[in-house]
Amino acid sequence: MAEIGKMVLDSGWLAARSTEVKLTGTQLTTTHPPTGPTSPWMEAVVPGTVLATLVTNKTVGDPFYGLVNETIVDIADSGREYYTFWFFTKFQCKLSGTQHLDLNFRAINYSAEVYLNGHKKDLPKGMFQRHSLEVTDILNPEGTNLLAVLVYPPDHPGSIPPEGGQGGDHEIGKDVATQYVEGWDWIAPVRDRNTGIWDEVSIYVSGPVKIIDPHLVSSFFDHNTRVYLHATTELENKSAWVAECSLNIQVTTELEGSICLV
Amino acid sequence: EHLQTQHVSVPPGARIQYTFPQLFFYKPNLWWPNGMGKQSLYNVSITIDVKGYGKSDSWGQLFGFRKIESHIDSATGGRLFKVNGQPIFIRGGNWILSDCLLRLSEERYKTDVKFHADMNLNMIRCWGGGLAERPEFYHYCDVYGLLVWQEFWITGDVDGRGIPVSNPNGPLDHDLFMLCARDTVKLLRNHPSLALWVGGNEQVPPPDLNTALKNDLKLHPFFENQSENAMSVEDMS
Repeated sequence: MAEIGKMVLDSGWLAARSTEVKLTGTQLTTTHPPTGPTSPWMEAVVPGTVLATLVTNKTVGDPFYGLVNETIVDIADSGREYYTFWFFTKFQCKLSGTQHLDLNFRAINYSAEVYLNGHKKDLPKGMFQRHSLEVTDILNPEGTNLLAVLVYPPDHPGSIPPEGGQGGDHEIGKDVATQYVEGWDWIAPVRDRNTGIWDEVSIYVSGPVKIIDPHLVSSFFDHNTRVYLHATTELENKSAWVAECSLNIQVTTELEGSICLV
Repeated sequence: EHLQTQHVSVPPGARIQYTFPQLFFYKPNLWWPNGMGKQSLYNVSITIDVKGYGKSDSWGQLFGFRKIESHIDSATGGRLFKVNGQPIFIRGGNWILSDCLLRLSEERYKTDVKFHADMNLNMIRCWGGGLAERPEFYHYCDVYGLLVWQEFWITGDVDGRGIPVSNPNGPLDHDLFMLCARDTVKLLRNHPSLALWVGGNEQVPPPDLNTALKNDLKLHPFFENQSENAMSVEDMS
């Protein structure tokens, strides 16, 4: 029985440029998984961007030094496919009868295809939204799961005019994504426009009923001496039967100094 | 003493919204910005047990009791802030993001945010051309008392200005913009340091987006109507 809660997937990731991988996502996550950081695969920085992975593997210079950024090909010149990358990892998970597993991406820039054990799921566009995939039914029974994510850059990466300027040619503004990446008066253009799995990836084990996005609000009266805490949450019952639940809320304060709780 | 258990029945396959009866606190330790007092934080935990199964899920969040108000001062045109009824002189820092390869670790955020507190600042403004900052950033703003002014992804340079005017109507997909904005609000809304949502940098978002943002972010009518001296049921008891 897997423990209830979150497990972050932030190690053991591999990456490869999409144009250098001749396999499909289904093959990568069933019959032909990459065996390790052998070309075209390399160790990947997740969470991070494609450029973070390339800099870590020294396949490009570090844009933070000197004029190295000028030596890195810009997406406007290379085309979007040059910065379209596969990310691959494995994870262990064995559920018991009525447990459920979600695969969560807290943010991806800009869109992606997810393959898990040969099954494909498309992630919608947008740099600033979370994605939660219910994957209980597509887990491998013996526990080892193969995950591949094909990450696409923003739809409108734009190009940088010779004179530079705030936001380059402003094309990036057509997408829901960070705009500084086309360069500003205080920063040079970011060559991959921050493409990548840029925030936390995790798997989350829950029982039949799941707590989703609680909202806490406080209200104040009598000069802050009388205070109320209002809590609202969403609950999702993933089972096929009515769930009779005990829902508990507890508020405790950090103990200070030598005070101890008996 | 702040423990409450409710019985809830959830139909098969359903997703419901549940609100606990409000929890009463007498003189709780308040959360204050850097330089005004302690950043008192409480552990709020919600757990759910299912009959015939046991513990099904749990959730936790550090929460601070604070009331943040702000309004445009008619005399100066500037925005005045109050925290817990006390006016505060905002000493703010501009924030774009911590690393342009988005190698954003907890350690990095802790160092960056503590640096701002050590500089005696009490607000960080997250610029609209950067990111909606991450929960770890907000956690350390909660811990060190930095109020956060968080802008959405509209900038005066890229949206609706210039010759010729670029992106006069903002991003192409307004539904996607609102989907991202709503999900970002859900991700960050419980942090006591979150002080102000702002439509964009030096620019008002396109009218439909601005109206939708204002509508989604206005105070819930329930809190508008509560009179200052209403006694609640548990107070009576």
